[in-house]
Amino acid sequence: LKHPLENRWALWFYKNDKSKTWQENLRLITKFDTVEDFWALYNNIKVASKLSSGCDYSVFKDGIEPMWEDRSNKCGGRWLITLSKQQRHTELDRFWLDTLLCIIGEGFDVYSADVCGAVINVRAKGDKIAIWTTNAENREAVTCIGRKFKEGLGLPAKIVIGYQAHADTATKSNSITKNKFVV
Amino acid sequence: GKKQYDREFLLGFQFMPACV
Repeated sequence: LKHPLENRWALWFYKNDKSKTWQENLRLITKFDTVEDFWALYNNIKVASKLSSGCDYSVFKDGIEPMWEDRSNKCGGRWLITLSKQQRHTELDRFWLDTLLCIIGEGFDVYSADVCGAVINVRAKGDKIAIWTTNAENREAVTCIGRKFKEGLGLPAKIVIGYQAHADTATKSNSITKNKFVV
Repeated sequence: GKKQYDREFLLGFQFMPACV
């Protein structure tokens, strides 16, 4: 008997091919809804640190596409962890796995319902991991999720992480998006 | 009830054989 997860999740893979559109580069790989099927998948794909630059993994609840435009995401935002180049070799894979375990295990108390998914961006200038939530105005849910996320990754209290509304990221005029919340 | 699993519980299944 397998151990059912609260939600069914979908793994998406993005590979940057400049001859194609952003949406054409995004592929749904597979879905899983048990602990055992999660590991069967995780143990058989490349760890994030071995992906080429420009690739993403996204793990989202079934029915939510990993893009701002999805109706579950359009009013939401993300808790963002930015990593240094060195951290790719020391912490990236553990951080990503712990992020996945937080979301599929519903580790955010009553606020797990606000979680849409998680994304890892592998980039030459610095990798990023984010948890996306559905409503950037739900202060209580957003801050609780942020605190649990930090805890789940074992980040010390002195490290501050920020939450950015997708609407602000989408309309920014430079590479800096203001933080709506920090924990 | 809600199916909540903590990190240690989930990690315990990583290398479980699929069939026993």
